[in-house]
Amino acid sequence: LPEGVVDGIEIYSTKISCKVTSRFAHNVVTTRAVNRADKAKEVSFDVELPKTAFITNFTLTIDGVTYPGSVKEKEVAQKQYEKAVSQGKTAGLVKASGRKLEKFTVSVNVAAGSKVIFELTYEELLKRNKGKYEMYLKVQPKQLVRHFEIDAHIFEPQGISMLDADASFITNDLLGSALTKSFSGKKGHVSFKPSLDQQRSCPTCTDSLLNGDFTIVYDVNRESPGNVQIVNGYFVHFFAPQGLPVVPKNIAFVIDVSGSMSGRKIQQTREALLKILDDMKEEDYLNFILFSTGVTTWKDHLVKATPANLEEARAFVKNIRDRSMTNINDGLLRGIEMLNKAREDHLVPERSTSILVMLTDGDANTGESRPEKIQENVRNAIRGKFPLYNLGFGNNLNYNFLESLALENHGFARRIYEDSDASLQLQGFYEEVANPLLTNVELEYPENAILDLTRNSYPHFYDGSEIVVAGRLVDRNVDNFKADVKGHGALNDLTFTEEVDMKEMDAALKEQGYIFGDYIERLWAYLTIEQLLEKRKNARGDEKENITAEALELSLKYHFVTPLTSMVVTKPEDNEDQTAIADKPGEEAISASTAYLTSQQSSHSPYYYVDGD
Amino acid sequence: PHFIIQVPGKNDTICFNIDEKPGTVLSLIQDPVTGIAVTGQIIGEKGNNASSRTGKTYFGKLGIANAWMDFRIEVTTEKIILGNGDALSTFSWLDTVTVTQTGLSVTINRKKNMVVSFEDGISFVIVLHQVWKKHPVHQDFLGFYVVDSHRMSAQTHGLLGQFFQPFDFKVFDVRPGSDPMKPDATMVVKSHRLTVTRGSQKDYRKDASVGTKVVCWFVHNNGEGFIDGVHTDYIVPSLF
Repeated sequence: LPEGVVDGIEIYSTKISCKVTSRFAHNVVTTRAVNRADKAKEVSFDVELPKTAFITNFTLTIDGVTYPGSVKEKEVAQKQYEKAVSQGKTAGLVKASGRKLEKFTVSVNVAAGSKVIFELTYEELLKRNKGKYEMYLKVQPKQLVRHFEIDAHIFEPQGISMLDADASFITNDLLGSALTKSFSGKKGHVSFKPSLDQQRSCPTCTDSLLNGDFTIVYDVNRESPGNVQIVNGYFVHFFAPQGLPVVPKNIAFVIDVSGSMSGRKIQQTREALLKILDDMKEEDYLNFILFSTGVTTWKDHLVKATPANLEEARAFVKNIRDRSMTNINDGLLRGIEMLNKAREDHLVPERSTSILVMLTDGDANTGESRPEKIQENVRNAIRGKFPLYNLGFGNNLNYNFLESLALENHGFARRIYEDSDASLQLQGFYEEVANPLLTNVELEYPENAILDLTRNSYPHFYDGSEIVVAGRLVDRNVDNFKADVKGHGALNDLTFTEEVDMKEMDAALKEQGYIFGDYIERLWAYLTIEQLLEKRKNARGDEKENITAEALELSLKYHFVTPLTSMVVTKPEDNEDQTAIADKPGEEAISASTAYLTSQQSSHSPYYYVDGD
Repeated sequence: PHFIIQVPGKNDTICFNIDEKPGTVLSLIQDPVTGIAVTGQIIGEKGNNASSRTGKTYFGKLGIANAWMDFRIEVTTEKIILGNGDALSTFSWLDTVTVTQTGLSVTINRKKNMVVSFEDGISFVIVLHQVWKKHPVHQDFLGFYVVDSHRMSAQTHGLLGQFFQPFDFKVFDVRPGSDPMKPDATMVVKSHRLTVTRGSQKDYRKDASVGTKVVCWFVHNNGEGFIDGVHTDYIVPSLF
């Protein structure tokens, strides 16, 4: 057998091509294989892509004939799918894979001597976290690949300040030499191109060493706090000031200490809280509210994070023990009351920000346990005055409830995976929200000059993150464009202004056009859909219908596979039909695979689906 | 650096230079009543290339502080640092930003100027003068202007501050000087009789690159006789 041929199938090329322009990543994964056997063989194509990405295309080319995907409304595609399922013809889908990824899998039968090309395209907006953008690629070819390549080109109009790439599987100098990374000015490039020999797990092995995470991280120059880019009538505004003092925090930790937290979970919670206490700043105020069947607190009110108080807090945390049931409602209401009272009684500095963080591992099962009622109580108690962040520990919880609760109170939810690094995950979350530089951030644009603006109001700007707002210009031929960002800092109120000269912008565009010209429009569509889908989670009735219709229209127009759409690929095949569905799994599907794989004789034209749930 | 004094109540201007070594910090304004103090650090030319030296000096760093507000601003040609107690906010000359807090507002106008306005009506304008980055000799420097200086107290001192209150001077015996375009004259000010030369300087508040010509009487020898004491009396150890 020629090298790289396993069970008759040679995968002679796999290329992951990434083009990033202004944080918007366009990735194409192409695998080319040939059936060297003397009979038909099944060839599989697996790609793990970030959960935050939207698939935009999948094509299958067999012996030079390409079968392109088409995005359809999920309901329409589902009917086709159901028909296919009833005929026993499904063959591919996406399922959740680990913490960050979704796995796209397709298999196809290839005749002897035939070639097949799989090409999957997905796009995502890279989000800045702790001062850098991270692009995450999972590399796991099933066999040695003659031409394996990751080729990433990054173009950032602000200029690239740092760029790095690392692979968890690079263990020696030989493989290290296959990785090159460089950046200069606005352009960055990462290439990973291991030879066949470099891929071997040992000099005489036929199995691949390439198995693990490949990450590219970078950041851009921030000579000014904001950057506005305008292309083809669409604009995007990136805002990430630095050098501002941290706004003091008033933070109430509402911790679930019910029986289900016993053992490792409570131990990891204690560890994380101790680490968090080490990171507290003296200007901050804090308290711990523990809930099980009842509610207990460390102190009656928030206290300043003085060294003496922190020492006392450590002793308290070390003695946290689990007991009885889960009363989320009372725990949260107590935390909210404490934060409200601290503000009303002027116990905390006027220029400070309040944050409520809840950690729970299960559903409410005592006190008020109806999720809708808890949501109503919490909503009425917070009244939009501060954000609620929910950390869901483990799998036995109603994550949708926690997410919905957090979203409607201007926060977000995060899963804490029950693993050896759970305390690090908790700490990591805290680090994200530990350094608010601005509160009540409003991004304002000329009235009557813009349309279809994405979210432009944020309760906090956290150090190391970035606010992104996109929209459409009413008049594409305006001479200049102005954006104001207002926010409250630790000591003063700030108004940042960004002015764009359209002539200068046009000149800059000529340079960046080589990547892909409509990136801002697609970025705007991505961001709009993402925010609509989030908003939809808490919407009811007509509002929900309108949001759904809007998100669906954009998903179809921009060819995004979202929870509202499906992608269908049809492939005529002699005597055999196959249909694949790839769901975009929601959080609920994390532990349950929704994969189906069957095939049978049929005379119908088969089709593949890629869809979101 | 050049100093231009528009004399309150007189339709005339007096100017002088202070020539000191780069790194020297001068007290420009010191008002014990409002608590406002302004200092400036001198820069010269790039590097130490003796053959290229023209001896010209400028302000490369300015310090504005208000002791009563525990507030200070350090302005360099690169960045602007606002300090409230121990907390620092850092901005760049590429920002367009307005910062407001009780008793104060600071506006940075990208690459042009910044305005520091105190609640009692005193405003300072700092102009960024940019030169070609690769210029072999010159480097960026700062201009400093005081608006509504009369709002400062009568006790205000410093190389600029001592002139915020009205004072009298007389100029007479205008005669040809060594430069035919710049006549000399005799000035009587603060009981001193000085020889001054008609010259001009530029006010860059409105346009940092072109400026507006200001005709003035130039006092020689580091303002000797015009300023209280001698210029070295105004040297202070640090910006704050």
